[in-house]
Amino acid sequence: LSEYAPPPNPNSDHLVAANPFDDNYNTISY
Amino acid sequence: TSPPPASNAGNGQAGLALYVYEYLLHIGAQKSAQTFLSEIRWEKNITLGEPPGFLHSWWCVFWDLYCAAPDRREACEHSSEAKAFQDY
Amino acid sequence: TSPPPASNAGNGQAGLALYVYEYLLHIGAQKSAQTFLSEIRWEKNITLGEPPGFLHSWWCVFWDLYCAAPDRREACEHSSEAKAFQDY
Repeated sequence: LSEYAPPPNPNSDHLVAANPFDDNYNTISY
Repeated sequence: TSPPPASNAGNGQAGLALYVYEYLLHIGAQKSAQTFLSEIRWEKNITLGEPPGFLHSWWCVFWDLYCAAPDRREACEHSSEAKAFQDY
Repeated sequence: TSPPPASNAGNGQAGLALYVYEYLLHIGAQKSAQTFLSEIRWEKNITLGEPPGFLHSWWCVFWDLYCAAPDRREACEHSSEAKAFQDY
């Protein structure tokens, strides 16, 4: 994969493709 | 142990990958979506948003505004709201 | 990154598919990219933009501005330019 690829292990095993403008969206900063 | 709380991908590149995966599934490109997860080595379970998904929705807004720009609006279709936003 | 002329992508949805294909190739997900073209039955030949491609570049701008918003900037990393833009 190239340098632009996403990190292989986002910080949780369950990801939710929520709309970032939803109120309960929590941006977890790395 | 209950699974850790479901979370969004949280940062830029992981977020984009998550929404591209969602986009592929919502447009019916299931094989591409599965191949994508394995190529980026994401063994995750993923909860999708409502169809058509965030990337598609965000792109529609972006493209509408892009086409409504004063120097492009003659050539491209755009909504009156996007035109009003640009003029504002 | 200035977006390519609107004519390239024809309309919004074909444009998004084009930039998702480009994104898949530039991150190194070749198999996903080829599978995607065949699943959407895209026959036209495609000239790629420079890495990382349009979708990735504009997502970075979007995400930076999103994170620099006044009610999110404490929780997320963002650039000083994005903060200045939001404050302006």
